[in-house]
Amino acid sequence: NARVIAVANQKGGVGKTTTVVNLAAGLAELGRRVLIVDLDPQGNATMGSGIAKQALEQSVYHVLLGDASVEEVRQPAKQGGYHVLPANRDLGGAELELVNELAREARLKNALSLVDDQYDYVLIDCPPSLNLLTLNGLVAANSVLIPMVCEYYALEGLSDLVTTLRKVRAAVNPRIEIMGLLRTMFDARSNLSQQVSEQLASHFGSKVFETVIPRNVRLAEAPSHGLPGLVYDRNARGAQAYLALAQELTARLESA
Amino acid sequence: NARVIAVANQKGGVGKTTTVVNLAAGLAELGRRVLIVDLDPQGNATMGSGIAKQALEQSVYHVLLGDASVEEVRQPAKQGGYHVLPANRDLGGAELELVNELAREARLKNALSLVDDQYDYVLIDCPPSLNLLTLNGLVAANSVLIPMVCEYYALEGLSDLVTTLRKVRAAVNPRIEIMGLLRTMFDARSNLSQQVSEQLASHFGSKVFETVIPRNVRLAEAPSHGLPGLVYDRNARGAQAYLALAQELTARLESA
Ligand SMILES: Nc1ncnc2c1ncn2[C@@H]1O[C@H](COP(=O)(O)OP(=O)(O)OP(=O)(O)O)[C@@H](O)[C@H]1O
Ligand SMILES: Nc1ncnc2c1ncn2[C@@H]1O[C@H](COP(=O)(O)OP(=O)(O)OP(=O)(O)O)[C@@H](O)[C@H]1O
Ligand SMILES: [Mg+2]
Ligand SMILES: [Mg+2]
Repeated sequence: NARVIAVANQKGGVGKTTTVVNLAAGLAELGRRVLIVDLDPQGNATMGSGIAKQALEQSVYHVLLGDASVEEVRQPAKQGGYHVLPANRDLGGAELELVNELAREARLKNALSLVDDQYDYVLIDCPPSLNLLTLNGLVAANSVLIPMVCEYYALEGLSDLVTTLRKVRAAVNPRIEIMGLLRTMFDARSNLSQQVSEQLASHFGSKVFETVIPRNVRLAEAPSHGLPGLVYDRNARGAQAYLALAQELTARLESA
Repeated sequence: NARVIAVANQKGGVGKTTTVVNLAAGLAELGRRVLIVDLDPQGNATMGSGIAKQALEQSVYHVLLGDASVEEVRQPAKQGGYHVLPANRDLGGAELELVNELAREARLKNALSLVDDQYDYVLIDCPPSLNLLTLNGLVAANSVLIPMVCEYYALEGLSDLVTTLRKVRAAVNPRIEIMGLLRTMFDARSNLSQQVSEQLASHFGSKVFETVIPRNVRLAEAPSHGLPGLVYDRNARGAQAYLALAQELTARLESA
């Protein structure tokens, strides 16, 4: 069965989308069958995978409202060897539209259960919020990968995220656990990064991935070509770090 | 009367909070009376101003629900010479609680009108979303300042923001206009930054502030001390750029 991983952090701009797109490409390179679910109305994971979000007739929005299935809506990434359940601005309306619906936080989980045997990994790109969309991601997932920039506001926001996870575990999804915290855009020369990194290690211990993603401009250039960094410039430091992450993650999950 | 400015961009991590806190300190240094409204459940502008968000008995949440006034809830920043209408995680519940209320998008506007003569500037720190909280900010404001990192996803997201502004102008707030786009965390050596910056200039012309905020680690260090960059390390490049922004902004707005 598919391992479903929510990539979440309500702090904005910490590398959630970049992690989802590049980890998907890395896992695909290791021969795994991967689906990305874009759960952000910004549609960045969709565009970053070379899919024109404005041209979509159906998206994850229609899947959440029960109007279409995952199989009908998913598309292959332009390159990278993985599938995408795409999103666009329509998704912005889902929050208010789902409020009075039955099983509003389990919509994504139920939809994904129908394709569970078709994928080895499902990576969910969550929006920068602790709203009903992120909740759908946390209910559908077995575990959470938390990208984090080693700066103050991101560190300070972890307690809200951990509190939300505790509530989700108690109320709707007993199996959800933190798979790991991933240091992104890491600048080894900066004292701030080092200090925050040490605080992460003391709070979360071995939950912090050994793989560290460096700041690398090639990762920021790749999305304008609709490509993962691993396809755009495979030998760059950023892309290589995401390949190492894919290896660390499969070693953690598949040998357990 | 107060000039009310919403600092908004649904793209996460583009420097909204850093801009609000440092622009407030810069305007205060120029002798203006300034109020920050923290409209983000992350409560970053609150913490960045030295106010302990977990200790708040009342916050902007209570103001939006009509349980308290701005005067009852606001507090002075630890340093910096401005006031803060603080936020914490309670605010996360406001979206769903306001859905069925009357004038749900005008709650902030109505509350601020009662203190309109006490401030020269009100700066609203919006969350990274186009939700009811951001809508409250856009309805309360006369103009919008859009911080932006010169990278692809941030550029690509501008069309959604501009579309939302057009709808707000047509339906609820005819006076709202884009005051300016502010380039933040700018790395002059990067081709990507230069290219995106040129695209901004061709789309938005003189709406792009001349002041550019460079990437400067002192700005990222300041919040852990609960201080604006202008107080933490006044002579650093980042702080000086925000002082220049305050001067450019007052020249634009006050001579018109
Ligand atoms: N390791 C890296 N090095 C350099 N740039 C990066 C790196 N990771 C991400 N970026 C860039 O930083 C910006 C923020 O990253 P990204 O959009 O992936 O974060 P996010 O958490 O998904 O943001 P949001 O909260 O808006 O969803 C993007 O412009 C991206 O291209
Ligand atoms: N000019 C700068 N130079 C260096 N670091 C910066 C600069 N501006 C902001 N930062 C840091 O970058 C991170 C993102 O900035 P900030 O939190 O202000 O963005 P935001 O748009 O408010 O994010 P969110 O979408 O989560 O509300 C923070 O850790 C901040 O300290
Ligand atoms: Mg994202
Ligand atoms: Mg912010």
